[in-house]
Amino acid sequence: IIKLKKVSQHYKMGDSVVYALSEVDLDIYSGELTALVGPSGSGKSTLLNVVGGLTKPTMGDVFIYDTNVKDYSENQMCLFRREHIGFIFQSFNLNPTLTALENVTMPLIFARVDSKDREKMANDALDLVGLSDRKDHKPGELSGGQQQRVSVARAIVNKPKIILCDEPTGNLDTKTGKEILELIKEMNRVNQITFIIVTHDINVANQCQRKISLQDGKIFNDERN
Amino acid sequence: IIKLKKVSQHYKMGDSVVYALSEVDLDIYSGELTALVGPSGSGKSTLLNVVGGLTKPTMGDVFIYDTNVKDYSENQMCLFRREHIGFIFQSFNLNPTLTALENVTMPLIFARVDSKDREKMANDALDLVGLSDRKDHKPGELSGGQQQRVSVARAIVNKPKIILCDEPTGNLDTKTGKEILELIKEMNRVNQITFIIVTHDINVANQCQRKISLQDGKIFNDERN
Ligand SMILES: Nc1ncnc2c1ncn2[C@@H]1O[C@H](COP(=O)(O)OP(=O)(O)OP(=O)(O)O)[C@@H](O)[C@H]1O
Ligand SMILES: Nc1ncnc2c1ncn2[C@@H]1O[C@H](COP(=O)(O)OP(=O)(O)OP(=O)(O)O)[C@@H](O)[C@H]1O
Ligand SMILES: [Mg+2]
Ligand SMILES: [Mg+2]
Repeated sequence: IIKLKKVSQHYKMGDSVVYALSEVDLDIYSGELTALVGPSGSGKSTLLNVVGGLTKPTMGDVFIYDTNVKDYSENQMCLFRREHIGFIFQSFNLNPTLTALENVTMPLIFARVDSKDREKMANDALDLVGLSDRKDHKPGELSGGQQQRVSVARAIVNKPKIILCDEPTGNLDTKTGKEILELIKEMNRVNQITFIIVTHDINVANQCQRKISLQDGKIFNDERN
Repeated sequence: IIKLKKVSQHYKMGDSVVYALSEVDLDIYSGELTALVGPSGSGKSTLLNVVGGLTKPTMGDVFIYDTNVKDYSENQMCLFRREHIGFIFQSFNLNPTLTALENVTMPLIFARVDSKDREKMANDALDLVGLSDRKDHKPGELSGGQQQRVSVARAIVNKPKIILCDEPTGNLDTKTGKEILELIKEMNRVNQITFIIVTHDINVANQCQRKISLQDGKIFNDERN
């Protein structure tokens, strides 16, 4: 459902160039649970942003459901993303002026979900990540791992078809991290949601059906369990 | 060298109260390498902020080098921290308008280090965390793990006596995380720097001499290897 063809991403820094991604070919199939691993700085977040349409690569083509992302305008891409793609960011990106509940409700407002359904869905999502007792806290009144979990709840609340997770358990203790991974595996199994999970945790990677390894902006391994 | 006596920290939220820390007694000795573990939301970051004088607890006393922190003015505490305490924050807290090198140089400017020494010391610190080739990048031009490593370099550059690390390897792959931990262990051994490391990584905790476990704002275990 997502196809990358010869995708490259580079940044000019004064006289030198940084190649974040080099000629990446990638096919993601519907319903897959895929881990994306690799050293710090190898291009994982960049690849995830390209897959999710947040970054237009400097070269190459990205197809989502067979449509070339180049043919979408900024607005169309934005609307498409809101409907089909959930994102868990490496630095959470929560709105600091809104409470946890309000942050989780945002995708439902964009999707024009009815206001009486919205409250139940947002509360359910917060409950699934164990934060019902923190729903009125703003991000600044939450611990790092709690902010991470609000960001997970926000990504899943509208059950999008594709969820892209940039290190979703990096700030969580082992037990809480396992609970979040179980939640992801269940949504993959029950709702057939496609997941790409960037992770540094080998335990998380080993529980995914497919593991893509990145190094210096290139895919050098792609194995299935 | 750092002593907490019956320290409590609570936050009022509307009609309810959140107890982030409850009557914590803690003695930290010079030269110790201590891990601080516990579930997400258990109070680790709050405890680290109190130890480092960044948060004045709602109750209890904090002594650093036998002086009660209450007796310091805001300014005195600030000067004291700059000279004696290095901090690696859970969300890095880098200055987004400065390059990696400039961020790492800041503590040296505050410590009135001579400008020709500053450049060498900052470059050495970036080299120790493997980021010499990224020194002119601003935080927005760095990966998550690279930002984390700049924040490590900034905390160690002036070799403070005490370094407080809030999950210093959370965004790093296993190999890079090991390198950072080796760096910490070496500075503890060679320079006798006191470290308190909040971590969710059991491998990191097992390599420390002392392990304090927190749960619901209370210390329930304190063991030495
Ligand atoms: N300003 C605040 N107002 C209200 N509650 C707060 C505030 N800051 C922190 N808390 C609460 O205090 C508790 C402890 O927070 P703390 O950040 O110390 O946890 P932590 O152990 O570092 O967690 P993590 O491992 O997730 O980073 C959390 O339950 C959090 O919701
Ligand atoms: N705006 C930018 N300008 C210049 N270089 C950049 C920019 N953004 C990212 N980079 C570089 O691109 C490379 C890949 O970055 P990316 O964030 O994708 O890495 P990552 O694999 O997610 O790393 P981590 O595991 O540390 O999060 C890094 O070496 C980084 O320094
Ligand atoms: Mg990243
Ligand atoms: Mg914390």
